[in-house]
Amino acid sequence: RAAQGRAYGNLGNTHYLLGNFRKAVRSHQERLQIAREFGDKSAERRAYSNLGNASVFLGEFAVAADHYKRTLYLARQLRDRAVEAQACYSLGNTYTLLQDYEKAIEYHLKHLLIAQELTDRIGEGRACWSLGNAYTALGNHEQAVHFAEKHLEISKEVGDRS
Amino acid sequence: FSSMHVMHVDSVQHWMKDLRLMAECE
Repeated sequence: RAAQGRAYGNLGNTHYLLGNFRKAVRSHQERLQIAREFGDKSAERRAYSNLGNASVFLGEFAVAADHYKRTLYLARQLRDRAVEAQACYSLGNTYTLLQDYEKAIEYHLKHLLIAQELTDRIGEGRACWSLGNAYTALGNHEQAVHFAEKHLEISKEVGDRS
Repeated sequence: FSSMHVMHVDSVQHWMKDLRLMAECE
């Protein structure tokens, strides 16, 4: 049963990379079920991340947000700050796709805080970039310019010319 | 921001490009 779980996970990833997102979802749901049977929280967390990602490419953004929220909850239980940051970043982007900019900002700010805590300047730069766009969408140009300036400063520091 | 515009938010596009190759291995 444990090997079946790993095989379903790998099958889900392969379908995903081939662009077969429906099949990827089915495999990752099987993987999730087996992870739960074993109480394997890390595998459960991975399955939710993979399900969230596949749902984005199916255009099912609300479903993706639910999967990413489960990822976030488990990342917190597992005390994995890097995965928590990644889940917040995914949620920020997914809420942007849902055009819920207040929620997008809420999660991008959470991502920003963790990136700062982990001294992840590239993550911090991405958070500022995303926040600038979300504040622009809301018409809050003062905050938008603040984050665009932060994004520029960090991009210069890390040598990212694009 | 229309729904079509959302798909073209540069930071979201950049994220989706990375996401397309992101598969968390067993």
